[in-house]
Amino acid sequence: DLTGKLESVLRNLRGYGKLTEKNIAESLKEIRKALLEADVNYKVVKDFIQSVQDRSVGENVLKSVTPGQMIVKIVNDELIKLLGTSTTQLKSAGIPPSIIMITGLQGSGKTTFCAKLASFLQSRGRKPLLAALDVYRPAAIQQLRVLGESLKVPVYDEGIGDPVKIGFNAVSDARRKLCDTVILDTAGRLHIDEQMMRELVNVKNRVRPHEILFVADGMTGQDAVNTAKEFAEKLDYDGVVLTKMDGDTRGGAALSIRAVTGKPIKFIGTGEKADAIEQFHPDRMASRILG
Amino acid sequence: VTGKRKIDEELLEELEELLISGDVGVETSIHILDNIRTRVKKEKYQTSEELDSLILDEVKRLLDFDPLNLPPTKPCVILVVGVNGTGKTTSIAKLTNYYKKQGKTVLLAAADTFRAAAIEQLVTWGERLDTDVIKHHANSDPAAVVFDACSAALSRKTDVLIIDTAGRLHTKVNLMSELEKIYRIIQRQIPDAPHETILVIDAGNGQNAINQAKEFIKASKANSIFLTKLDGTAKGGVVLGIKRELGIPVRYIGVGEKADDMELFDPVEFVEGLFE
Ligand SMILES: Nc1nc2c(ncn2[C@@H]2O[C@H](COP(=O)(O)OP(=O)(O)OP(=O)(O)O)[C@@H](O)[C@H]2O)c(=O)[nH]1
Ligand SMILES: Nc1nc2c(ncn2[C@@H]2O[C@H](COP(=O)(O)OP(=O)(O)OP(=O)(O)O)[C@@H](O)[C@H]2O)c(=O)[nH]1
Ligand SMILES: [Mg+2]
Ligand SMILES: [Mg+2]
Repeated sequence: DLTGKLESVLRNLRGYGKLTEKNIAESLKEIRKALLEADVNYKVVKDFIQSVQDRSVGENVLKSVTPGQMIVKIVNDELIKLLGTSTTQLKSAGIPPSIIMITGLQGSGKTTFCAKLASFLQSRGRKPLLAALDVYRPAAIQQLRVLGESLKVPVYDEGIGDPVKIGFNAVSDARRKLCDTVILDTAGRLHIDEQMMRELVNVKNRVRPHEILFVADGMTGQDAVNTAKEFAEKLDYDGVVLTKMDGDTRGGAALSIRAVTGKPIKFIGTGEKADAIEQFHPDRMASRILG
Repeated sequence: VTGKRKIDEELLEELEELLISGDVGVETSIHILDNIRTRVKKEKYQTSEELDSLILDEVKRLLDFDPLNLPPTKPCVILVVGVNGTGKTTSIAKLTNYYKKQGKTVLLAAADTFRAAAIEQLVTWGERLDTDVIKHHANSDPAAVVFDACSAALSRKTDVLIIDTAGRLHTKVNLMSELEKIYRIIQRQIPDAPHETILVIDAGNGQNAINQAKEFIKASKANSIFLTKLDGTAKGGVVLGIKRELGIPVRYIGVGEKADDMELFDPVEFVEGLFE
């Protein structure tokens, strides 16, 4: 564990003196290794280590804590600061329905998250409608229908059609059904697929969602910054969802995405069922990343 | 790779950044850089091209693999496993297409009875590829589907039986023991089966893929990796760590969402992609 490693690296610094660039160099190497092993992006780690060094150098080593504990506390505080605040606030409409658009790479957990979001809103007295804008993946529409049925949430689909039209018509359908929220499930796509990214921009421009979320797999490695950044540039989404966090991934992608895009992480996926959704807690995420 | 002519600390740092940015991981990157340092001390080279080819060769060596000698007996049974959303079902469509093009008969087993519309997804692929799918209803016992599929493959004398399983996180003990049970059923019904257990890994995954590989080898003797979504910008470098620590090679790669978007793994191309 990191604290243990730092304790042994810094054991000759106990009880006196200041932290200097020289005497913490070894510790910074250990911290860098821990963050890279946790899948935090290489450049994000570089900047982060610099900020830890800036905050540590000159600090007096107190008698009451070990230097290792001091550095870990600085690292933990800096991580929490960088990871941002805890919020599940979703933008909503002055006049219903509110429209939430769910986007991300293939297989990240979007369709499952749409069901979780519908269940989350239902438990708060809202009346959601699910819209099937994935017209490509075999049985994608059936998948959303099955999920909707199990939650008693209506599903709007037009089979294989134009996602822009489907999204637009789903909103009219929501008004007819007196649903106050429309959740748009979109097909997984690569950030470098120009045609598919343009489709998302067209849906955004035509259907005008109030909230756009980027759903990312919690096991994503160094590539997290590329995908998150490109989706942010094209869509300027409002928040991030990190899925499959019920495994043992350290989840460094959370730090990478937050550092590079500045977007808040709003939800965590913690399982396959519709209730497996949690609010993001930066302090818990920080200790998870540090291992 | 580097346009440089000599190994110095700056070059090694550049290489380390390339490797780690490609998800090769800290330990394996250190291992590769140490090997390069050692080799450079021993060998004479003049040009930056020679240095480049030394570096590429050193990384490629880690990925070399022997072919799986699949038996001529029928059916050849392929079990497909992996964590959620990596591309198992789609990769099975690609393998079906690959074997059919070779003139082989293929049978599919829809043993993901849990996820919404998982059976329908495989059935749709089966229809597109004119291939039969053994299936039960949703939420039925996956072991029963596997049992029936093995019997069907035997009685039909099918060349290749490919079994689709539900995505499962390797940390879920009950799901991993379900997989062990599926493995035992296959073993009992067909001698030497499963002949290949393909672990499907998403090229976008980071170091967690090593833990995935460890557990899936334990539960289902995974002996091949199908590395998917290499048509994105992720490099999939974690397979170097998996090969080094656990010995299983990549044999197939996925480069898109269609049935023909599959290639046999080429270590040279992979390493060139890593250093792009
Ligand atoms: N364990 C776990 N599995 C999850 C979680 N979220 C989604 N999954 C699973 O991940 C797999 C992929 O989920 P989908 O919802 O189909 O992913 P998607 O992003 O809609 O996929 P595409 O539409 O093909 O891009 C499924 O097996 C889900 O059950 C999670 O938080 N934890
Ligand atoms: N771009 C790209 N997408 C892929 C590739 N392989 C699979 N996909 C996509 O990834 C998503 C998930 O694929 P599935 O085949 O459903 O994945 P799975 O592992 O069977 O998912 P679960 O059964 O839910 O665990 C789909 O949208 C596929 O089209 C690939 O090589 N490249
Ligand atoms: Mg989906
Ligand atoms: Mg599947």
